[in-house]
Amino acid sequence: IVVARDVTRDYRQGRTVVRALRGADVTVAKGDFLAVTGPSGSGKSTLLHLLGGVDLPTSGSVHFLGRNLAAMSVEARAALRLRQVGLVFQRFHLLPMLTAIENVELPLAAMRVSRRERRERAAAVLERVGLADRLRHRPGELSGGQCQRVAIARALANDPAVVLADEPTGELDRTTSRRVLALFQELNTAGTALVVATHDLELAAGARRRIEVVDGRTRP
Amino acid sequence: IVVARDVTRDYRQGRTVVRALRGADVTVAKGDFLAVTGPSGSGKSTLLHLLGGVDLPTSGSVHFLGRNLAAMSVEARAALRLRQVGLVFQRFHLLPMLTAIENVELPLAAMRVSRRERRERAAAVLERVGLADRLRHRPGELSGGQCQRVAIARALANDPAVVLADEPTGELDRTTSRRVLALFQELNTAGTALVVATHDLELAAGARRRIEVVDGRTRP
Ligand SMILES: Nc1ncnc2c1ncn2[C@@H]1O[C@H](COP(=O)(O)OP(=O)(O)OP(=O)(O)O)[C@@H](O)[C@H]1O
Ligand SMILES: Nc1ncnc2c1ncn2[C@@H]1O[C@H](COP(=O)(O)OP(=O)(O)OP(=O)(O)O)[C@@H](O)[C@H]1O
Ligand SMILES: [Mg+2]
Ligand SMILES: [Mg+2]
Repeated sequence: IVVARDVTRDYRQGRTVVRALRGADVTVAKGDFLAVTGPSGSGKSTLLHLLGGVDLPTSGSVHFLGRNLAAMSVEARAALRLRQVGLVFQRFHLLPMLTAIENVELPLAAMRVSRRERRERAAAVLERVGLADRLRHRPGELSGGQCQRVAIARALANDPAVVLADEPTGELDRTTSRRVLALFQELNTAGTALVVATHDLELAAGARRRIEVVDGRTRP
Repeated sequence: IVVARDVTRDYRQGRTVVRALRGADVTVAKGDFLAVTGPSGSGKSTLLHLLGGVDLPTSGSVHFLGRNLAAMSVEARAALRLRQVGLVFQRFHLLPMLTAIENVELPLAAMRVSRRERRERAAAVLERVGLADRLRHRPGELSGGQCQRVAIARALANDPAVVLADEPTGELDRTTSRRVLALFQELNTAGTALVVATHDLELAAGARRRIEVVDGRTRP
């Protein structure tokens, strides 16, 4: 589904260059469940953003369902992402003025889903992450772990082909983290591909395979 | 140093009341190192905010060095916090327009510390958390775990009497988490009291004692 070939990502910082990714190769196949591990600052988030087309590489290429992301317009990439990708950002990026259920409904609103079905789907996935009694709370009225779970629910709402989750259990207790892993495994069994960047070793062990990112490079 | 007696914290949500804390008792003594554990949404952040005077209880009392926080003005509480408390927020609350070192210097600027000493102290504590080569990066130019470490460094910069850290290792790999624990233990040995809300069982085990928060109540 997604193929990253020899990608690099540089950031210019004044006169220096920060080489966030120095050479990464990843292939995400249909039904894959890939854990991405590695030290803080090694390049995991950068890699996930490139795989989802949220960012473009400095060199190398990323192909999504055969299409070169760098050859698409911003709008075309956004439309592709909306239909095919579910992104759980490390910083959540929830809209503070919307309630939990409204945040989760957002990706569904752009698709041809009736208003009632949108609400039912959003409520169902929020209930899967244990937030049935927090649907009308806004992010400022939720705990850190509850916000994280809203971000997860939003990524799953439009039933994407691939879920890219960046540290999805960083704020969760062990029991809730296991519930999230079980949910991910269930989706994977049903055909969803997942790429999860994580420091949570139990979550990484629950994936089908694993790659490590160290100092901007992928291994193996 | 800090004593919370039978504190509760309610939030009004339309016509319902969310009882974030239903009854908590905590005593933080000089030189204490207390881990606060419990499920997501159980009330840990709420408790830490009450201990630091960032929030006030609905009922019960919180005394800081013998002074009732609810009897102080907003300015007096803020001044007390600036001198005596180091807060690591679960959501970091870094200033996005300031660099890492400027964010860490901020609490020092309000004290009688020379500009040069401020810069040296901030650089030193950032170096302690492995960010010596990221001093001039702004939060948007840092990884999640790097931002978390800037938030930790900022809490330690003014050498407070008590550090209240809310999930300080949620975004960190195991190696970096251990480095943070070692730093906390070192500060504790030197006389700083610490209260750490965490889902990280290794970090909790590295504290001197532990209380659990479940459904808004502390145990024991
Ligand atoms: N402003 C608010 N309005 C309504 N409810 C709130 C508000 N802030 C927090 N809550 C609720 O209070 C409860 C306790 O929240 P708190 O942030 O203290 O939990 P926590 O133990 O820190 O959780 P986590 O481990 O996920 O960070 C949660 O169920 C949350 O939904
Ligand atoms: N906009 C930017 N400008 C400069 N450097 C950046 C920028 N964004 C990221 N970096 C650097 O690129 C490196 C990789 O960042 P990335 O966020 O991918 O790390 P990560 O593996 O996700 O870390 P963590 O586990 O802490 O989330 C980091 O060292 C970071 O400081
Ligand atoms: Mg990251
Ligand atoms: Mg919390």
